[in-house]
Amino acid sequence: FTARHCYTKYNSWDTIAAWTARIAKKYPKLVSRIEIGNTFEQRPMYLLQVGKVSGRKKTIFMDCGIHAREWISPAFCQWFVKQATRTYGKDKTMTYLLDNLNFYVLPVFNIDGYVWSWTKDRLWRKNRSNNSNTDCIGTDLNRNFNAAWGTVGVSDDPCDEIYCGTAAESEKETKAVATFIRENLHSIKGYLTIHSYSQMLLFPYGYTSRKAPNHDELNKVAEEAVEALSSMYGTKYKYGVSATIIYPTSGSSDDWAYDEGIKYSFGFELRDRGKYGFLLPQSKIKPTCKETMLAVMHIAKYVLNHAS
Amino acid sequence: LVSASSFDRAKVFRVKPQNERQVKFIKDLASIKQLDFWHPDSALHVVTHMEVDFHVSADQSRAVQTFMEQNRIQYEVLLHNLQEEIEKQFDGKKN
Repeated sequence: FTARHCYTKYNSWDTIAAWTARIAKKYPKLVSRIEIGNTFEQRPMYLLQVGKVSGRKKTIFMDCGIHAREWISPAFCQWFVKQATRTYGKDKTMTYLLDNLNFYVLPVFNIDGYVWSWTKDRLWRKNRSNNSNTDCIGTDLNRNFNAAWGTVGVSDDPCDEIYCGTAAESEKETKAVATFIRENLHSIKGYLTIHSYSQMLLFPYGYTSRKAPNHDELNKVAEEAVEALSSMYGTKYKYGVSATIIYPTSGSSDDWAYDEGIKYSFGFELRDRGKYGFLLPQSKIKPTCKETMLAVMHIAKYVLNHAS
Repeated sequence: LVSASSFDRAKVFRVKPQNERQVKFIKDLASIKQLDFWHPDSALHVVTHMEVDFHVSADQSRAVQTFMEQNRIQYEVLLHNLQEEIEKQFDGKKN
């Protein structure tokens, strides 16, 4: 319990779970831990609320690790919380943000899959449910949200990597996240989902070629966020609408969040572009997280100043 | 233990289909060989001029390579031995 957390290494789920308890205990005025449900394999899903405790505040929800093998993603969520706690009261921007905004940070969304990727199959992607009544395990949680569910860019074959499940929110993990967001919609003004790899910043929609009503605004925010990110190491990011920049898919979390009314909804695809793919070395965690922080901070400032 | 599954000599290929024929080839290949798509997420999403990265197990990689060569599909081997890359993620440090 007293061990120092290492943010420049990949951490197992047990380590991350213990860290969520420890950091909430260490910074009680800034961090609290909320259990939002359980996974298929009955692991508790922990969310960290980060921000100075005060009255009603706007909130940004950020999740990491929806796909098990994208290890840099949970590493970023941990880094974000570290930066928030260590720089609050020292860094002007972070202090301003945390005084006026809360973040809900879900460090690992697909916990069972993440554990599986550490113990059995490094390249596992889906969750570990067997809801399909076949021998094939797992649903792609990022095809399981109720956003034109099951219509485009998904598979109804449980053996496929992009299997969308038996119904929208059929998976306990999706249900837990969606329920929490629905219950807190009054305050959640921004949604961020962190993936890897490809170096992209995406925004709705993925399930249709229709533009989001505030498309031009999202495009501008994404452009500026990418510019901020690139300013640190020159890392090149593409940005734009998911359906065109990446490919059309339905049931993704960022589309769903947007349609629920969260008008600033973005998906990050972190480093790299294929040199390492899902196997990004630990030595790249720090630079990847540092540059990503700049983009996330930019979006957070924008949401704080512009969301109604 | 990082991975109980062995990825020894498993490879990751990158292909950039230049036309519809090559797109169809990749989709057909995915239907007969076990390809784990890294980007895009599935064969379903493959379109022309898209960089397509997929992982193939050691026992199938020779056959996949031969199929691509026979069909004049240009490819690059991004990762030659996945197991080594899995171990290298930790940059030599024990985790």
